[in-house]
Amino acid sequence: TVGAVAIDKQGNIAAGTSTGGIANKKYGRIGDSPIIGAGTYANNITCGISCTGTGEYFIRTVAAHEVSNLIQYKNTHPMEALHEVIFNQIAPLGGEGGMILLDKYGNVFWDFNTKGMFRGYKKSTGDNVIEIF
Amino acid sequence: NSFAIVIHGGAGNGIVPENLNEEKQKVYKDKLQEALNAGYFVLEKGGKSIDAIQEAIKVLEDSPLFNAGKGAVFNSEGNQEMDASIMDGKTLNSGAVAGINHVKNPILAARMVMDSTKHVMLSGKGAERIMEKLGLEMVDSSYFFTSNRYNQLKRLQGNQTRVVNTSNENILNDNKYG
Repeated sequence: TVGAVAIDKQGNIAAGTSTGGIANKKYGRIGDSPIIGAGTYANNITCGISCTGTGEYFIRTVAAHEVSNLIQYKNTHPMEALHEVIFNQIAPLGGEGGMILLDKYGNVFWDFNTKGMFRGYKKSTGDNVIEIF
Repeated sequence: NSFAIVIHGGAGNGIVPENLNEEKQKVYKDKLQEALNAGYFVLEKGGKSIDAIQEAIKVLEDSPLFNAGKGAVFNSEGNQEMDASIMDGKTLNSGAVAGINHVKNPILAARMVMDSTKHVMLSGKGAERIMEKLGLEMVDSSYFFTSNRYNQLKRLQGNQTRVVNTSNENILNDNKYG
């Protein structure tokens, strides 16, 4: 699975996700990536999010929208919101994966409960980071 | 007027140093950097975020390194079925496709659903028929094939008939099927 979130000079946020799904999946199985609110979400009011992992759990927890709601309605810090959904909502169900988040201020956050996640960001401030583990 | 882009190429328990030596890590990092640059270029010119993420994801779909587009994993019947979605934070407008395997860049199909239909999600043959009509680049499904992914499927299915070597954690982690 691959994904991207961006904020442009007008302050508009967009998010996208694309995937082949899970290896050896049943014919016709659909995961969270094409489901708005589960694997992909963007709202100028809060943030943009793209997810990767065992999609069934991201669907059941409506993961991306849940993170956005925690930020919007409980004023939760984005890092805390990501951790809450990944580690306290998805992991107890047996799910694994990660999320990238870009908030309306252009701050980048990511979290995952697997051993690694291919990820990176580039900002107009000059920051350019790429990480794997 | 600041701008930024963040990307991912997937998360998994197979992404561990013992599976990815320095050389392999550099190959992945170079491709991630190429995707970041493609999206950043759009933003730097004052372009829209929706176009920036599309360009970044296209780079990753075109690379056999990642599970999307070329290099997608195989389903239990030995076929590839791809899904994608895109969302605009200003209008909440969204597009998604599911279960397609003849559109070269699934993220472009999701964008086409968002911009050119009144729907949010289209799936399978219906989605592909509309994409062809709208002029999206279509390919034979063999375009997406990589032996790496096919061997991964065979390994998983082989394991399903054999007792899994539970002492090897990586093999165990690759078996998400109980």
